[in-house]
This record gives sequence, structure tokens and C-alpha cells, in this order.
Amino acid sequence: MSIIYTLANQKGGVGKTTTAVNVAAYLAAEGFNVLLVDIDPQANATSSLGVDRRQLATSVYDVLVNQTPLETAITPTQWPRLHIVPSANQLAGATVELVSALAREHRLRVALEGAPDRYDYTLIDCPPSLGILTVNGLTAARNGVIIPVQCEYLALEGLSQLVQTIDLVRRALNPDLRIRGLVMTMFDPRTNLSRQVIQEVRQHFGNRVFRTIIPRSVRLGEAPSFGEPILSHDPRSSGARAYQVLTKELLLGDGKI
Amino acid sequence: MSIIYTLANQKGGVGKTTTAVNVAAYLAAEGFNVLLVDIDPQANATSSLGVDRRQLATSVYDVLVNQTPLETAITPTQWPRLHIVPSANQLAGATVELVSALAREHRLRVALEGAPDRYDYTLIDCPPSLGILTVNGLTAARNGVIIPVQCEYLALEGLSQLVQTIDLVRRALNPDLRIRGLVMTMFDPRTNLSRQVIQEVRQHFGNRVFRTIIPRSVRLGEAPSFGEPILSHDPRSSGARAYQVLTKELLLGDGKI
Ligand SMILES: Nc1ncnc2c1ncn2[C@@H]1O[C@H](COP(=O)(O)OP(=O)(O)OP(=O)(O)O)[C@@H](O)[C@H]1O
Ligand SMILES: Nc1ncnc2c1ncn2[C@@H]1O[C@H](COP(=O)(O)OP(=O)(O)OP(=O)(O)O)[C@@H](O)[C@H]1O
Ligand SMILES: [Mg+2]
Ligand SMILES: [Mg+2]
Repeated sequence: MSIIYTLANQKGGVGKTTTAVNVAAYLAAEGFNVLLVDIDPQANATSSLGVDRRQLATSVYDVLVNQTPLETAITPTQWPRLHIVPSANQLAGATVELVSALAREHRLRVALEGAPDRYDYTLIDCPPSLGILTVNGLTAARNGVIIPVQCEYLALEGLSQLVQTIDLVRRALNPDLRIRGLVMTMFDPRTNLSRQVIQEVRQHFGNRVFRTIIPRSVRLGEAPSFGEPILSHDPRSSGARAYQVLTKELLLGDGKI
Repeated sequence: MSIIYTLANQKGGVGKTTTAVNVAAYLAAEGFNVLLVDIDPQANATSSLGVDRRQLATSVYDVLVNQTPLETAITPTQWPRLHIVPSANQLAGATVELVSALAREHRLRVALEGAPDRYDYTLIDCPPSLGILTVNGLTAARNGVIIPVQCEYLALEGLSQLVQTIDLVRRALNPDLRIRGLVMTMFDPRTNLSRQVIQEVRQHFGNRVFRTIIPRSVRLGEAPSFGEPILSHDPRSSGARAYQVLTKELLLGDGKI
């Protein structure tokens, strides 16, 4: 049984994709079999791993809307043990297409339960909204949700709304849903703002905030333009180190190391 | 007749709210009567101007879903000539509530046509998606859409999807819809990535890219925590200067100065 984590936060640009892609890559580098599922119509996780979404026959769109078996959409990447279920632009239409579908919130969970049992970890990258795609991601999150939080004031504002949505999904759709942890991202040590935001988040969420803080690092922004995770693009950068340490912290908490 | 611009880009965290709030504030400072309409359920534009959404009787939710007259939702801010139609969290539910409504894409356009004719400019801030709320924003955009583009690689990827959506809305809902301009945001002169992204955007969009470039400036991230636009928080910062110059460039192009 794969451990399934969903990366969610309706605030845009907070590092959901960057965290999903880089934690997935370090998990694979540590020897675990990893599946990354991209349910964002922007397909940023797909292109961040060098997969060209125009070349694909099947995507997560088919899995969710046409109930195609997940297995047919699984695509290997250049990195051993790291596979992806890619997204595609037509997923943007899924929101409307799924509105009257039966058990529409469970499509992803059901698809993942039918997946081959060869993955140790499954990470799901969500779009910046609390619509049907993110609700699918939260319903499928067997082991919890990982919430990237940018070290910016506006990123604080949306957290209470996100927690309310998580509570709703726990009550109505996924009784096991819990917050696995909050990851502070794009930390800039030169500014008070970054420190204040971390302090504020720690006050509210206590030890559910991962100790590892991800610094702002240009290398992390460059890596997707080469279609590779940071461990390939620049493994000695501060961003790479931080994601490596975060992955270790996650594995420790999961009792895997 | 108010000039109506919509700020849209489904990529998250690119500076839609920051651009809407600060251009609105500088337009008001230049003597124009300005209405800022916040159709993002996160309500970041609302809190960036110090308006407490929990205290409000009516919001843009009532205007869109209950067809309450826009006039009743208009709220003054501390700054002369700058009014806002605030958002509220329950707007997140509007996407589902509006699905079967008649002419659901025209709700905002119709509401704005019923607004008092005392505004020179109306700016609409959208959420990071291409759903019904952003489509309402694009349908209401009488004079065009302003597209903030973060100087990051992943921000490039979504532009073609956004342009396709704009074309769709022009054909089906708003024949006058055009791109008023693209604003490059969070420019970091120390990195090649920023420069490459600007070059790439200029190649595709030519002179539809505003000449004014908004630099990354911590002050811009701080201002919302004080509930004020940058011209109040730190008028001499690089971010303030850039938004002042951008506003002048917009006014020049509109033949207002
Ligand atoms: N620690 C970091 N340092 C510098 N840049 C970063 C960092 N993390 C992410 N970025 C860059 O910031 C931008 C936003 O990050 P990302 O796209 O991962 O966020 P997101 O939450 O997935 O966005 P969306 O809401 O659009 O899905 C991207 O261009 C990314 O490359
Ligand atoms: N030029 C800038 N320099 C530094 N920080 C900025 C700048 N512009 C915006 N920010 C900060 O970056 C974050 C993202 O900006 P903003 O919220 O305006 O983007 P958005 O596109 O409206 O996001 P969303 O997609 O969630 O609506 C915010 O915390 C904001 O304060
Ligand atoms: Mg993303
Ligand atoms: Mg915004």
C-alpha cells in the first residue's frame, strides 16, 4: 500500500509544484518507488520533469473523466523509480464535466486504489483552487495533506479557509484526512516579513510545521526550464539541500528510515 | 462610461492582486475615480486595502449569485476616490452555484452596467483559475485584460492557455475583449532567468508588453500586512516607483494624460 500525500493550497504560487516534484525526486533517489500525479490543468509538474504533454496519448484527464485505468496513463521519467501521471490542458474542462457525475469527488481515490501496488509513495500536485480537482486530491490523500506556505503575508490569509475545506472533506469524503505538515517556502533571511510569517504559522500550527525551511533560491526557479528536478540541475544549491533534508524529515516521520 | 480592465492569469502568485491594488491606488492619487472589484474568493485585494471582510453585510458574492445591485456592495476605502466591491469566502461556492444559472458568464458585466456612472476606471482582480469567476471577469472587461507575468519560467507555460481562453471569450461572450497589455512582475536583475523570461515574452507579444517592469521588492510584500497600497506604505520604494510609472504608462495609452 502506497503512502499517498497531496500537496494543496489554494493560494497561488506558494511552491506546491516545486515541493511535489523535488520531494518526489529525492524520495526516488533514496531508493523508494514514487508516483507523482499532476492534477493541475497547468501541468507544471509534468513539464518540470521534462515530459512533453503534447506527445501524450493518455493523461490524468482520461483517468478522472473517462475512468481510464490509471495504469495506462503512468509515464516513466528519466530518473529511476520516478513515474508520473501527467496532466493536460483539457483537464481545465473537467471541473464542468464532472459536476453532475456520480461520486465525482472519489474519481482519483478509486483510480489510485486500482493502481499497481509497486509504489512506496504517491504525491499529488493540485491547482491553486478549492474546486473539484483539489477536492479529488484531498479525498485520495490516504496519509494526509502537505501544505506549502510561502513566507509572505498574503499566504497567511488563505490558511484558515484551507483548513476549513480540509475539515469538510474529512467529515464528508475522507475520514483519514489529516494535515501531515506545513512546509515554509521561499524564505528570505534578509527580511523581517519572512521571519514574522514563520513565527505566525508556528504559533497556529505548532509542531505540524516541518522544521526544514525552504529558502528562496534562483536555482529552484531555473530547474523547470531544463525539465529536471533540482537534484539534477544543481544538487549543491541551497534549494537542493533544503529539499533533501525535508525529504529525510518526511521519511523519519513516516518511520521509513 | 468607466474604463474597465480585468487582471487575469491562471498561474498562481504572479502579482494579479498586487498590480490591481497598486494601479487602482495610483489612479485614484492622480485624481481619477476608481472602483476595484475583487472576484477572488481569497479576498486578497479586499484585505490589501484594509477592508475586513468579516464585517461586511454585502459582497461580490451577493452581486453575482443573488443579483444584488452592485451599488449596495460598494465600500469606500481610506483613500479618496478609491472604492472597492469586496470579496468574501463564500464566493468559493459560487462556481458550483452558478453552473446551471442562465447567462451565468454575464452576471458581472450586467452588474457593472447597472453601477453608478461615477467611476473613471474599474479594475477587476481574478482568482488563479480559468473557471466561471475569471470568465465573468473577462466578459465584463469592456476595455481589455491586463496580464501580470512573473519573471519565472513556469509563468511562461500558462500564457498560451490563457490566450486561448481569451480568444474563446471574445468569440462567445465579449467581442471587444483584447489584451490591453502584459506586465512583467517580480523582476530580479541579478538573475539571467528574469531577463530570459522578459525576452521570451517580448518575442511573442511585441509591443503589447508594458515597457514598465515591476522589480521584486520586499516592501510590496509587506504593504498588505498593513492593509495599505504601496503608495501609503513606502512611496519611495522601487516597487512604488514602478507602479507609479506603470500607471502613467496606462493613462498615456488611454489618452487620459
Ligand atoms: N524556494 C524557491 N525559491 C525560488 N523560486 C521558487 C521557490 N519555490 C518555487 N519557486 C518558483 O516560484 C514560482 C511558484 O512556485 P510553484 O509554481 O511551485 O508554486 P505553485 O504553488 O505550484 O503555483 P500554482 O499555484 O500556480 O500551482 C515558480 O516559478 C517556481 O519555479
Ligand atoms: N514585485 C513584487 N515584489 C515582491 N513581492 C511581490 C511583488 N508582487 C507581489 N508580491 C508578493 O508575492 C505574492 C504573490 O503576489 P499576488 O498575491 O499579488 O499574486 P496573485 O497573482 O494575485 O496570486 P493569486 O494567484 O493567489 O491570486 C504576494 O505575497 C505579494 O505580496
Ligand atoms: Mg503548481
Ligand atoms: Mg490574487
